[in-house]
Amino acid sequence: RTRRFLEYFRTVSAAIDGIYKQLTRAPTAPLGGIAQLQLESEREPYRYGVKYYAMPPGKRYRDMEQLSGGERSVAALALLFALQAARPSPFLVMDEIDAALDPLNVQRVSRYLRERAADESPAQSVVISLKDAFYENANALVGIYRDPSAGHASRVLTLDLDAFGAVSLGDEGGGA
Amino acid sequence: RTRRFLEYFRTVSAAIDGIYKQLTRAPTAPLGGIAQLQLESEREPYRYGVKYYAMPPGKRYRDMEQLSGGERSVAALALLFALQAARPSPFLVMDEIDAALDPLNVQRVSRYLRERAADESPAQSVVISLKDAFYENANALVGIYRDPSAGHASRVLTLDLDAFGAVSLGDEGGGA
Amino acid sequence: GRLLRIELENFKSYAGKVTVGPFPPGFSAVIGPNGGGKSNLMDAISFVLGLPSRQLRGGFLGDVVYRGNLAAGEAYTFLAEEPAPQSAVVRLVYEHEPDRETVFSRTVTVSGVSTYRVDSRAVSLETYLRRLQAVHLSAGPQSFLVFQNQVEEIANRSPQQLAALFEETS
Amino acid sequence: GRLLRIELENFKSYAGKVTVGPFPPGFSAVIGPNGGGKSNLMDAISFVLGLPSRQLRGGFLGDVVYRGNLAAGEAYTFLAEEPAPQSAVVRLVYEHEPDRETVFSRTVTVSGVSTYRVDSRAVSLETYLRRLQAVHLSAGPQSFLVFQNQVEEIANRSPQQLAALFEETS
Ligand SMILES: Nc1ncnc2c1ncn2[C@@H]1O[C@H](COP(=O)(O)OP(=O)(O)OP(=O)(O)O)[C@@H](O)[C@H]1O
Ligand SMILES: Nc1ncnc2c1ncn2[C@@H]1O[C@H](COP(=O)(O)OP(=O)(O)OP(=O)(O)O)[C@@H](O)[C@H]1O
Ligand SMILES: [Mg+2]
Ligand SMILES: [Mg+2]
Repeated sequence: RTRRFLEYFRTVSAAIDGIYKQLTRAPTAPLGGIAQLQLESEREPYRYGVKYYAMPPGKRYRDMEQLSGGERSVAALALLFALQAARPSPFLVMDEIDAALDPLNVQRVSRYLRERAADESPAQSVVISLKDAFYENANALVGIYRDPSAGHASRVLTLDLDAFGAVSLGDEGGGA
Repeated sequence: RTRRFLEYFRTVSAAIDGIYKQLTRAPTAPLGGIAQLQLESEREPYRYGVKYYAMPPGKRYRDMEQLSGGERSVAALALLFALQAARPSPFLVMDEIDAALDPLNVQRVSRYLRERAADESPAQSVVISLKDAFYENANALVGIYRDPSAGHASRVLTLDLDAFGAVSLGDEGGGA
Repeated sequence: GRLLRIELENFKSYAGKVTVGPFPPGFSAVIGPNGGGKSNLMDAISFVLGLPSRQLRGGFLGDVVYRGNLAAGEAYTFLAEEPAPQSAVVRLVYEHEPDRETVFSRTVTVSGVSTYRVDSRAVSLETYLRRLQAVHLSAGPQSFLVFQNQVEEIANRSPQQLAALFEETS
Repeated sequence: GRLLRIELENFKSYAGKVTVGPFPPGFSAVIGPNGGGKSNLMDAISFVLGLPSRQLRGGFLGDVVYRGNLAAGEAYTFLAEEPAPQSAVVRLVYEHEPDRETVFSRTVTVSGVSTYRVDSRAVSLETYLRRLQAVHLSAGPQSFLVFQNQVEEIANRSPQQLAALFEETS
């Protein structure tokens, strides 16, 4: 059991920095940030736990507690994606993971999900979001609403975005 | 002490439904929802507490627990605004109160803050937000960023939106 | 494997029979107004994957059966002359091999009693969970289901709590 | 009364002296990237209104003094040859009557010791809080300061916890 834990831990630990860099790279910070996982004890991993260090670009190391809301969300998502990279589930289902993200971080996370869908297998994800900057990068949209003509019950409409080609919603408005 | 509590409670209780309706009115629901506060006991108000009922338009009464994330945020904001209406503070400071709100609810809340600024006194508010649909309704913008030429310390830029007249950012893009 | 579609029958805000999908192999975004039913869809997915009821919002499992949206005292009118539904069903249709589907189905009554089916055949909960595990769909404290507001919580975890994330049922 | 401006000196991510404002009489929105310093501004407002340190994020009050952003081991270079600051100051400039300002100021050292001033005159904490109360700016478990993620928490409160919101210091 401990052996499987260590094996899994090492794979996740090897993946996390690359993923965190992918989520934090920017023109002003082409290298991205730094992320690291540490086992407090290899012999009793559960007892002492796993320490997670994430340093956004341009910042000195701070406790997770001292990062901002959005910085913590990006760090948490990097960890979740690293767990997935090490041991993929057939699909991911996530609910409003972009709540604390600014528009640039929203782009980075949604592009990560888009790229993951393009090159990995399996890479299916179903992600609830209220932000158009997030869902404009999806392969398909699933719209859920209350239908007054059905006693306000929930109803669903699905739209295949790939059928429209690579048009970004942001372009239509000329940069509004 | 109990007498002051009851006095304050009654004023808030009288204000809450009107404010909740203001935050939930929509073309499909011109009357808005229903909100209500109830004292479990008038003689020992602290011991038994205050019960808050909020019913979004088109829905039957459900416990606060069964409302969706956005519905709960709107209900919570109505309560905060009602407390303010009953006993106004000189200014409000709020951080990302729109995190769980869909674009229509974002509009309703930011318009409430805008209208409150126009007709009440005092009605000053300073609200942190990541959503342009929210801050486009502000009288002024305060931009806070990390300045690489200042060792990445926080710096501030202020912009008076009223100086530009009543232009909505959403119009520039022709509805993108 | 790939998720093909989710079928809901009288589950939470989904009155009658509603099919969600087909889901593409890639990245789908679920969108819509507050209170529309998006998190309820996520609850349906957790439900059909056999998660215990405390993982679903609200206390009692029988509460997930559709109850009319009308104000207290009004008659139940969506399904017109039909009585209120006594059970809810969620089916997860999964392509476990190319062009081969498995249907996982869970039903719960208003009194909170669950029954399970794999490809329309009734099975015990143990068998159901075993069949899910065989296609890597067992949903423990998994990293593949992230609930509303949970992302921030992950960042706030202690080292011991983070270690729990590494303990996946494979 | 009306908030005119906030002056920060070496408070959290605000190195050196930074003035935020002037704030209009109406609705101002604070915007910017994640990690920019927006919630730090809110912390500064709570701080200068005399809130106890547990209301500020992070454990120790002395931690709010600006500490350079450079990776551990690098020299502190923003203020070039200057040493790291040993204290942080926040001033809240308040128009308590038309065209008449009051400046509330709180300083804290890296060892966590606070001192208070009203219009540049040093006062005790008790006097400071009393002067704030006189202009209706006492910040108890108030409804006028709503912290990040707190809105959802209000909706989840029990009846007894909600009653606490009604117990305002006037
Ligand atoms: N058994 C039930 N019968 C009918 N309606 C229900 C039932 N259970 C929950 N609901 C309704 O479902 C709604 C909540 O839906 P849900 O949480 O999925 O919304 P959402 O789309 O996630 O919204 P948000 O964007 O605000 O998170 C509530 O209005 C609630 O009243
Ligand atoms: N004493 C300090 N010295 C220097 N930097 C600090 C200090 N205390 C906090 N910081 C930095 O301030 C940043 C957090 O800023 P803040 O929480 O205000 O961001 P924010 O604009 O609210 O972001 P978000 O939109 O993600 O909530 C962190 O990067 C943290 O490292
Ligand atoms: Mg939801
Ligand atoms: Mg913040």
